[in-house]
Amino acid sequence: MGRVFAVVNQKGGVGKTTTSVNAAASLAAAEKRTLLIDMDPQGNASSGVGVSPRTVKQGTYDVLIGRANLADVVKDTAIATLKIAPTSRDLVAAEYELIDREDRDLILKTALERVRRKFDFVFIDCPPSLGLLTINALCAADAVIVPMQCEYFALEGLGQLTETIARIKAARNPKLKVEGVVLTMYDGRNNLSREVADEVRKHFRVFDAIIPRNVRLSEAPSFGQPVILYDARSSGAQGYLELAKELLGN
Amino acid sequence: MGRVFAVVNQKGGVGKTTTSVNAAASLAAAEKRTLLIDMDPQGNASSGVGVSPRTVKQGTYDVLIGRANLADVVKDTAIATLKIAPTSRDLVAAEYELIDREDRDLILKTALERVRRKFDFVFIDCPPSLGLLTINALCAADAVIVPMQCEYFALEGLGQLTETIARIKAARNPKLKVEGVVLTMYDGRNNLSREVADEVRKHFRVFDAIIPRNVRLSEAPSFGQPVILYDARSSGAQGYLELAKELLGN
Ligand SMILES: Nc1ncnc2c1ncn2[C@@H]1O[C@H](COP(=O)(O)OP(=O)(O)OP(=O)(O)O)[C@@H](O)[C@H]1O
Ligand SMILES: Nc1ncnc2c1ncn2[C@@H]1O[C@H](COP(=O)(O)OP(=O)(O)OP(=O)(O)O)[C@@H](O)[C@H]1O
Ligand SMILES: [Mg+2]
Ligand SMILES: [Mg+2]
Repeated sequence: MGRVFAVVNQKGGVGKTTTSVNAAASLAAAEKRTLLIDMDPQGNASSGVGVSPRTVKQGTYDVLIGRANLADVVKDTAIATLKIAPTSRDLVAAEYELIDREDRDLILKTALERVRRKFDFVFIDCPPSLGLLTINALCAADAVIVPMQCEYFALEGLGQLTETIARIKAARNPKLKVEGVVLTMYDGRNNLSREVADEVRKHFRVFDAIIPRNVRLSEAPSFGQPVILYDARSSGAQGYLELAKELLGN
Repeated sequence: MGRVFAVVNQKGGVGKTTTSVNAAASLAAAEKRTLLIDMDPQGNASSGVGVSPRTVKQGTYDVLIGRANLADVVKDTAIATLKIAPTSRDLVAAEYELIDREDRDLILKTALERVRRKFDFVFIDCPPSLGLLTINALCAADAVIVPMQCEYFALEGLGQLTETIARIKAARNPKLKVEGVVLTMYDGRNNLSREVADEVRKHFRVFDAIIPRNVRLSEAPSFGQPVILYDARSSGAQGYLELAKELLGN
């Protein structure tokens, strides 16, 4: 029975997709059977592994509205042990279409029950909000990975995030815990990065692996590749390999 | 009659709040009466001008659910000619509470009618989504300013954004136009920045003012100040002064 991680932070642009794609790809490279689920209407995780959302006929949207099983929408990627459940364009509409359903929080959890035994790790990439798509991920997950830029605005949002996780844990998913915070785009030369990192360590478990700011991480998606395929020797790729080792060790 | 700008991009972390706060502050510094409206539940624009969302008793949420007028919630900032309509914590709930109202798209537009003659410029900071809060801003605005990081994922999202703007223009707000794209966190040394900028210029009007990556822009919010007060000589502050000049000239 694999471990299911929701990669969540309502603050935008903190590295959720970059962490989902590259942590998943690093575990897959270590021969672990890994599934990446794209719950963001932008579809960045899908295009980050070479699957363009515009070309997807059935995706996570179809699973949420009950038109397809998760197993039906899973696609291959360039890494044999890495699969993706991609976003299709209409995922944007899902939040409004599901709002009246009694079980609206638990749809992904139920869909995942049927396939999770085929994978060692599952990563769910979430949009920058605490709406229904992220709630579904939190209800389906064993643990939460919180990517966090070392910036002031990102620090401000942690309170709201903690409240939401506590609410889901109490009402829907008692086993849910915060696996840890991943510091991303870290620049050790700048005071703000160090000050914010020190502040976060006071309240959360922070992974030892720190992801530096590294342009290779932002170039890789334009080739539809995880960074481990694009430039395995880069500091960005090394950071995510370290993170994968920590996740394996827990 | 002032000009109303919606600052929109569903991609997270591209500089929407930084642009809203600092373009508004630069125009206010040029003696223009300016209103900043925070439509993001994160409340970053509010704290960016020194108003903590936790302390706000009545904010944009109260205006949207009809409990207060916009004029009631407007607060002063450290710049005499800059006012803020801040977020209160419960704005997160607004999207679900308003969903059944017939006029749900036009609530902000109606609220703004009563106060807009008091201001020369209005900036509406939006959350990283194309949901009801952003739709309200697009219906209330004269024009859209699109902050854009020169990165691949940010480029991918422009199609969805253009579709949404066209839909609102056709159905709700015929005068709506794209004022321009502001390139943010620009690093001329890196190929990706230049390639993405060239690509954007093919499809959109791009402001001459380019905002460089500048750590002073990310330090200023921790002091609750726009960058023009925190470090007016910084390259970030200069970039936003240039942008303000362009907006004045149009
Ligand atoms: N360590 C890093 N170094 C340099 N660039 C990075 C790094 N991590 C992410 N990026 C780039 O920064 C941008 C934001 O990252 P990403 O899209 O992964 O964040 P996100 O949290 O998923 O955003 P959203 O809130 O829109 O979903 C992307 O263009 C990405 O390529
Ligand atoms: N030109 C810049 N140089 C350096 N840092 C910047 C710049 N512009 C913004 N930042 C920092 O980058 C982060 C993202 O910017 P900001 O929060 O303004 O984006 P946003 O689009 O409003 O994000 P969200 O999608 O969460 O609303 C912030 O921490 C901000 O301080
Ligand atoms: Mg993302
Ligand atoms: Mg913002």
